[in-house]
Amino acid sequence: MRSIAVVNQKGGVGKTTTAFNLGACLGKMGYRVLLVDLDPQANLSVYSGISMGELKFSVCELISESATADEIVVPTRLENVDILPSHLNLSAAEFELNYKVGRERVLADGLKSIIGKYDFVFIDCPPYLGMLTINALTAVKEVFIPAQAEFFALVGMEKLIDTIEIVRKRLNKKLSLSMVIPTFYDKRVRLSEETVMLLKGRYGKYIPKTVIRRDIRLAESPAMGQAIVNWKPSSRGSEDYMDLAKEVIDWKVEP
Amino acid sequence: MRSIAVVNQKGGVGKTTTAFNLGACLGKMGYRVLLVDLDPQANLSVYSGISMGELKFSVCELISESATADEIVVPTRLENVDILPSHLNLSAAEFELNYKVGRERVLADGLKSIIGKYDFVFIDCPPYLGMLTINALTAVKEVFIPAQAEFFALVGMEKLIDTIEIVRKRLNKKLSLSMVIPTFYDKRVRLSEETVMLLKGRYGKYIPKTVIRRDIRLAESPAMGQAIVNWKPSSRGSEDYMDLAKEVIDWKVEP
Ligand SMILES: Nc1ncnc2c1ncn2[C@@H]1O[C@H](COP(=O)(O)OP(=O)(O)OP(=O)(O)O)[C@@H](O)[C@H]1O
Ligand SMILES: Nc1ncnc2c1ncn2[C@@H]1O[C@H](COP(=O)(O)OP(=O)(O)OP(=O)(O)O)[C@@H](O)[C@H]1O
Ligand SMILES: [Mg+2]
Ligand SMILES: [Mg+2]
Repeated sequence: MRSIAVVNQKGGVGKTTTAFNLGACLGKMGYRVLLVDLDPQANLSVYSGISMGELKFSVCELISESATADEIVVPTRLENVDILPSHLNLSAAEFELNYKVGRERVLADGLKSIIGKYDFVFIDCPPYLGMLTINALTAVKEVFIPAQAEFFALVGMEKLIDTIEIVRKRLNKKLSLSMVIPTFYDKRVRLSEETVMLLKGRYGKYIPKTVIRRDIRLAESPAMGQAIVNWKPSSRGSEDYMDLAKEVIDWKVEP
Repeated sequence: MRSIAVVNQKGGVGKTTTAFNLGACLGKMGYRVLLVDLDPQANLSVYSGISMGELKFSVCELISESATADEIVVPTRLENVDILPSHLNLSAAEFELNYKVGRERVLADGLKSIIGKYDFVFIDCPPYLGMLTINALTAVKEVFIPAQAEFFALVGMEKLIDTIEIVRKRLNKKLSLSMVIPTFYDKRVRLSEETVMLLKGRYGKYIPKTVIRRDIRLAESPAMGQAIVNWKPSSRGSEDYMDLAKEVIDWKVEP
């Protein structure tokens, strides 16, 4: 069972798009996937076809320890992919969480009863290093960092790497950085090429062969209510996430 | 003196790019501009040429009330534009802020001594509706919402509008939504056109004539260490922010 937190405190770099489309591709290949939407903005849940108004429970109840993961989990519109959906009340739940004893382990404990049923668990995190992201890092073994191939990509990376190290030391010895995935790559744009070079120079061993190219189909697919691999299987976005999913399956970081 | 919070809890929609380039254009026209970087990721400060290691004080000291705005303010590389820069410690300062009495007014109080010296004050906010953003909303009269012309743009808008209303009722009677600015507009992309139509349908009276088009020069200009209006004055990004700045000067929302 591979458990992966998709993290980057920079906004709009493709965390949700990566969690959703990797999940979709792996589900299509027959793997059992659990998505966990840990963002109060609930984009991943919306992407997955979840209707907030019809939810009995959400990941808020897991954080407030008032329902079990089995009671919360629901299927998504993707084959073999379930989700623990988010809800707009998650900001309030995060605020409360700050006061609990052992507050960083609440998610890890809450997930114990169901993660054994899945081959892959992806936790989509919000764009800040708060208590929800710390919970995600405490609950998983691997970290995937989508890094937009633009100027500010490198600015926050060091702080993120330090945070991973602090969580590893104090809360979760099994945690390690696994992949740094360049996103929004556009070969016509020199800045894009230069940023990927810089990322490879600094994080080479974490960077897969596949980079995710900029593809308007990826921006359009949430509006279509579909994963790109189902809606436009021969698009760049679909090819890239399928190729990335195959790399994820066999991925091992050199020590 | 126009005081403006640049807000959107969605990540990567152009908040920092808008605060910086509007500030640059207005400064170029001779207006005195103060930028306030309220994001722990400090992108606006980096954009403005501030070197974190050389700072004596930052906006953290304003939030923790251990220095005055006059002691913190520094010039930027733009003419007529000063900044209260951020610092990576701002997340810790935000956490402490949650426990202060009158915690939503700390920024408003701290700014009182210097905002009278400026024609425009722009506060750049992080991508979440936390205590820093609430402080920004409590300190200003106007809210500008950059809205990326893509699917998730509308998903968080209602919550943001509700938050503005709550702050207006309980903390700041002078606060009002002033502009919803479509960003990353790309006329070749139907999704872009459709999202702008939806935004106009719902927020018509807040939407300026000028929309900000997608322009790789805008993504490149932070790496160039310059505002686009100085580096590539005839680019789309430069034209759009100049046109938007002119609309900002005369802007009035119909009641
Ligand atoms: N490779 C791509 N090409 C084109 N558009 C993309 C690509 N990846 C993501 N997008 C679009 O860019 C926007 C931002 O992506 P996404 O929401 O996945 O980022 P995020 O890191 O989850 O953002 P946030 O920090 O707000 O959670 C979305 O509108 C998405 O559809
Ligand atoms: N109109 C545009 N065309 C092309 N690129 C743009 C445009 N506006 C902004 N960018 C680039 O898109 C990225 C996101 O923009 P920006 O950092 O301003 O968004 P933000 O809302 O401040 O993000 P965050 O939520 O992380 O604070 C940056 O790399 C920026 O240079
Ligand atoms: Mg997201
Ligand atoms: Mg920003």
